Amino acid sequence: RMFPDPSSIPGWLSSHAPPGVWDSYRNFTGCQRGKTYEGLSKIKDYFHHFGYIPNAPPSNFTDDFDDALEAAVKIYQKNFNLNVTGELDDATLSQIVRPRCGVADIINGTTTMNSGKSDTNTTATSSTKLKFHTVGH
Amino acid sequence: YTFFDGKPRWPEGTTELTYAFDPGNNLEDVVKNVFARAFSRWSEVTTINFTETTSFSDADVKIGFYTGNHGDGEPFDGVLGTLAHAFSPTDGRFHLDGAEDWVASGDVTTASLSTAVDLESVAVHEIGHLLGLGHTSVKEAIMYPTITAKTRKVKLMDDDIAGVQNLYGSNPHYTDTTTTSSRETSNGGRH
Repeated sequence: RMFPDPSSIPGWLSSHAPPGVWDSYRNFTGCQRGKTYEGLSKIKDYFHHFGYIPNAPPSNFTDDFDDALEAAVKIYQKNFNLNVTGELDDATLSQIVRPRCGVADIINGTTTMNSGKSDTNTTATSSTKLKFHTVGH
Repeated sequence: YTFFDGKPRWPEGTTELTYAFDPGNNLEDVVKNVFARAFSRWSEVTTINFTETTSFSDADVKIGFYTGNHGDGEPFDGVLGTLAHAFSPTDGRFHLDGAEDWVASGDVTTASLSTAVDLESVAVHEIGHLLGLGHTSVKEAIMYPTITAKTRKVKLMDDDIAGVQNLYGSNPHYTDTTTTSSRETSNGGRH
């Protein structure tokens, strides 16, 4: 839906805003490595989509909080300047559910976002999405 | 700042790129003007200018609003979540999620709808991808991957400017006025 300006948003609509598609991820706050949580595979899908889990299994992701997910969480936390705990803590989930660009953050398993210096010339090398970009043309 | 794999860019010597809107979207001028402003923010600092054309098929940059599966293998997901995506040079595709509550002008921070998203903020970010920039960890930069609802963030930061000037050089008329924050206005919004 397109609104020319904020005042053009109908009042009735304001009280019926749907939840964001990722809001349910907050239910995974506090999940820990080594345990299984129903629906956790969706978080893995998220991390895979944005390049944090580079290799997708031949079948769907499991609901296990495994080493791959912990590693993904740590890289994500580094990229977004969060405390690197490897846990799905409140700060990390709050960042994850934010609306974002669909282009991936990670290329070939190498973090491209947090080079440590804002003026460092860092070349992204690949990702699920970027691979699609480059192969597509 | 970062670049895409292989540091793709528009060909050496490119000074002008054309853009067009998917005619199926029937966008009003107020919306088209948002994109014009977003393009101009990048043109002010680098050597590439953008010109609207009516020929969607021939345009260098093709802009469209779509929902769900829309043919590029990257389906949109509904309200919030993924807002938009754009492709690295010289692909030119620039897609926005038609399910979002886009606000084209005015102070989005006053929107009564918690899911309102400032169109220009997202457009400026995606144009960075179209030019060849990847994501950055600099939170204040335009190329930071996330943006909260009801937030406006349209001014290029030093990190963004340095990145695009690395690719295409500086606009000779550009005067560096150090940008300390890319947010014109913001509030907590939904998140």
